[in-house]
Amino acid sequence: MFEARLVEGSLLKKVMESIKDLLNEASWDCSGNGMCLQAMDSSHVALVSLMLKSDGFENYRCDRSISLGINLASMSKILKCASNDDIITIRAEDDADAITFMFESPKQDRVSDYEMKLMNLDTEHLGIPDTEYACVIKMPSGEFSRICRDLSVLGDSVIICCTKDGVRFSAKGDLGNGNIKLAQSANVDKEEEAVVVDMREAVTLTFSLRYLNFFTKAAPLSSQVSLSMSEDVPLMVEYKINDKEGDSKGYVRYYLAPKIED
Amino acid sequence: VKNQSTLTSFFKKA
Repeated sequence: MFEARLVEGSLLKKVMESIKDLLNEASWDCSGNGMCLQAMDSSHVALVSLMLKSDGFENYRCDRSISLGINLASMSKILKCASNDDIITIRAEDDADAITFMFESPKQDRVSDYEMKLMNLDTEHLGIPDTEYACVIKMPSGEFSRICRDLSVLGDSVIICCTKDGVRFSAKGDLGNGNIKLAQSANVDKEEEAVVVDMREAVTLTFSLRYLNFFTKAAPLSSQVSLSMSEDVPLMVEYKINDKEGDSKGYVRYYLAPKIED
Repeated sequence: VKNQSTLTSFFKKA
């Protein structure tokens, strides 16, 4: 038996919105630690690795580890039937061919449940090595979304250049070119508005804006995003999943293969 | 001209 109850159900709605445009289907791997999902997009350019920690749920029961194969578009549609303030419970029997979602209104005067068929998925997992990145950039997630959206006007790719002075995002195309420079915040009152660069070595890398724009769908989960880069390795974009009190419930991480010279 | 690489050239199958 697997059962997980999340009082702040909107977090699960936001998690689904952050992955459904990038992935068609994926397995939720449920264990005592929590619910994990790892999957690549169909072209193997981007990977999603997400974690919802068991202690982030108000109730969490997982008698034995199970893998729930899910059509993500279907799950997203069902979660849209939950109100933003609903409590969401996910339930699956061992060896079941279906998963149940229960939505309770805060006053418990409306309870709905939806059963969805599970899929048999042949999932292959990639081993992601622990990496000490040359640069880690933290910035407001809304700022990153805006940069990706604005530079998409000019081209398909963004060059991210991180030095001790700050970060520069550049794009060029038929109509011209554009640059956005962010300086490190000297002093900010609010931590979530800060731009912080932790740099061991300067890095310049090129990435597809199409994929970065998919990643920014996770911005509603977190006020800050971090970009971790080293020369010639995939970029890691991380949004932490925090509840209203700011406690960590997990993360959504995206990995994106760089554009490289042949 | 830069080309898009894939993740499978960086990460091994687990």
